[in-house]
Amino acid sequence: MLELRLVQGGLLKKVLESIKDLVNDANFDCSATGFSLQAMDSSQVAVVALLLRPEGFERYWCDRNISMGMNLNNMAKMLKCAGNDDIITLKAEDGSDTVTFMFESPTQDKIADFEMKLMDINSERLGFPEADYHAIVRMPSSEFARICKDLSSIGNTVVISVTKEGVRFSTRGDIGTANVVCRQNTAVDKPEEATIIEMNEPVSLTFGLRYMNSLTKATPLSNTVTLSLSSGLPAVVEYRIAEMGYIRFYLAPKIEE
Amino acid sequence: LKSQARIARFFQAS
Repeated sequence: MLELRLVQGGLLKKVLESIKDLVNDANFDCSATGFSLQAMDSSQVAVVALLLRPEGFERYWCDRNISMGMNLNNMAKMLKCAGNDDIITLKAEDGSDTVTFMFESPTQDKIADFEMKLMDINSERLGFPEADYHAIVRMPSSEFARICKDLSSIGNTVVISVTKEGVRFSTRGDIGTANVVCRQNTAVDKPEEATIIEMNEPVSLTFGLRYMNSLTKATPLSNTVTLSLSSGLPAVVEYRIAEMGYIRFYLAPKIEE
Repeated sequence: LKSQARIARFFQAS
């Protein structure tokens, strides 16, 4: 059986909000490594990888590896019924085709349980190749989301280029062009406001803004975002979830025909 | 001309 008690229940709500538009159905895997998910978006352009480590849970009990297939829209509907401050517990009995979400208010005066049907999902485990990235950019997640949103009102794709100058986000559309350059900036009051650029060699990749905008829905999970870029490889857009793990999006670039 | 790559081409299924 499985029982996972997460005091910061709001975090699971945010996780679902950040992936439910990208992925319809996915297997949540529960093992000694943690509560994880790996899924490809329906248009096969992006992969989501989530890990919530056992240490982040007040109670983390699963006596064997369990994979639970869930429709993420339905799961999001259920989690929307939990308050942002609620404690969320997931429970599943061995061999059961349902999972129960229990929501407790912080003062313990309201307890709700929602039972959701599980589904069978055949999904291949993907092998993520080890890569040395040409450039790694860490920046405030809100700034990255703002840039993607702004550029998507001008064009459909974004070219992300890292040079000695900084990281450049460019787009082009019927009404004109737009360029936003962020330079390395570590002279900030708080570390999460810094922009840090590690460049081994210059890199320039093109991505669909629709996907970029979709994955910036993870912004509430972390103050910072890390972009790892290499020519001809998917970008890795990572939001670290404080003390618990991460949500990573692998986004395929557009390639020359 | 750039076309959208499918993500699977980058990952070996394991």
